[in-house]
Amino acid sequence: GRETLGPKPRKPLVPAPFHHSEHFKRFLFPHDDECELRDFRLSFRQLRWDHWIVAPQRYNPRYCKGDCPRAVRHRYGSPIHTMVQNIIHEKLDAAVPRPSCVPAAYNPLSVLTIEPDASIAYKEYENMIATRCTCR
Amino acid sequence: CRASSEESQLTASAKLEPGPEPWSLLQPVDGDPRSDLLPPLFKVLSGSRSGPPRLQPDSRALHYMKKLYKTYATKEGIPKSSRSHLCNTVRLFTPYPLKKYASGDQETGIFPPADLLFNLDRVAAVERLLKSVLLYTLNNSVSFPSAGKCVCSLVLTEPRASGKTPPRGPYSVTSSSQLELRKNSRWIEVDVTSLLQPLVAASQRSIHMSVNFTCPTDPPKHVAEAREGLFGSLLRVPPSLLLYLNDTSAQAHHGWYSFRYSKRSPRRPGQRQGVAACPARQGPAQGRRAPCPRPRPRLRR
Repeated sequence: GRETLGPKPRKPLVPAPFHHSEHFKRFLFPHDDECELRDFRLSFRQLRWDHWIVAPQRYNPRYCKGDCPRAVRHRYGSPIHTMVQNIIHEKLDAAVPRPSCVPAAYNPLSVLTIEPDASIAYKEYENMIATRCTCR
Repeated sequence: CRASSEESQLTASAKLEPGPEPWSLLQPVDGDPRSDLLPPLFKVLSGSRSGPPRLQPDSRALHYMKKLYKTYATKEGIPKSSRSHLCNTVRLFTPYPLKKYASGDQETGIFPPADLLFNLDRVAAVERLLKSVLLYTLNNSVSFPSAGKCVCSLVLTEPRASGKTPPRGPYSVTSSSQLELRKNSRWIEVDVTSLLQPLVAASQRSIHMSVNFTCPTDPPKHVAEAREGLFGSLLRVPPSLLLYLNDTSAQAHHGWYSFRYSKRSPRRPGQRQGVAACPARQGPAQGRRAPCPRPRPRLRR
């Protein structure tokens, strides 16, 4: 919001009106369309897997969806590269895509299955439930 | 990353020509196509109809595994972090009884030798055996006044010898097992880990064993009555084989590993916040790294 200084007669520097409260609100309460974690509860019956996956009954893998704001560091812990990519997209070449909203951390899932030979297996799989989103 | 590049090629190729089922081409990184969620996931993505109807397991075995699941995981399916043991895989096998499972001789308290054949084909090469038990199911819960003591002898006989290797004679391992029976217990576990450890490590897929129990023939009256109930309900069902395993592949969850390495090493006063000495969340199967080197104590200036 700083005025650019030039040959023009020096005007007293008056910073552009900066709505702190607006920015603060946006910082704390992202808009609905911003990148965040969302639920998607599915039952293995929908995938027609209920004849071999005995447990859990319902599975919520969650997913990340939304626009990545320009100043991504403060909320998403994104690397500086993300802001560089944003600047390239906006200032230099729109063919370079904006940063994407993707999962950054996961939880494991325990699965009880009936194997083809009728044996029963309890297994724990890594990275099956998204727990946090980021912009990359 | 090999798997991910193959995945991208596969999804690309799946769009270009019908070709074989995409999921059948991708072998998981550890090369073991058996114990994995990937094949069925790709089957759904390729839209092919669900595979051949599966054999249905024994209902008692299924009941036991559902109880185990509730002990190990929450309703949403997340492993309970309160668990201390290392196993991230438990497999239950029901035997192919080689002959009709006879009922025992209740007077002398001697069980018949149960002749059992287990096919461990589903155990993957990346799964390490931690513990193994024979699981006897009681038809009704027997309340035993005190722990029974029986000697259980297990005789392993070589499965059908293939042409090359000369058949070894049967060899037996006698393990004396304390039959711990709690109130209203529905199951009896006989530990057979020492017997099966070498076989599972050698990737032996077919285990042929006969199990023989002998219990003291002059038990006190109350124990004899309770044992009567035990035999009556125990002898009719052949035991299942339970394997507690640690899957060392990358896609298996290693709760003990992340728990152990995620703890912050206590910072000493004056020590600067350095970069974590260990790779974060490097799964034990991806490149066997030496355990986290202990940082050398800093000299105080």
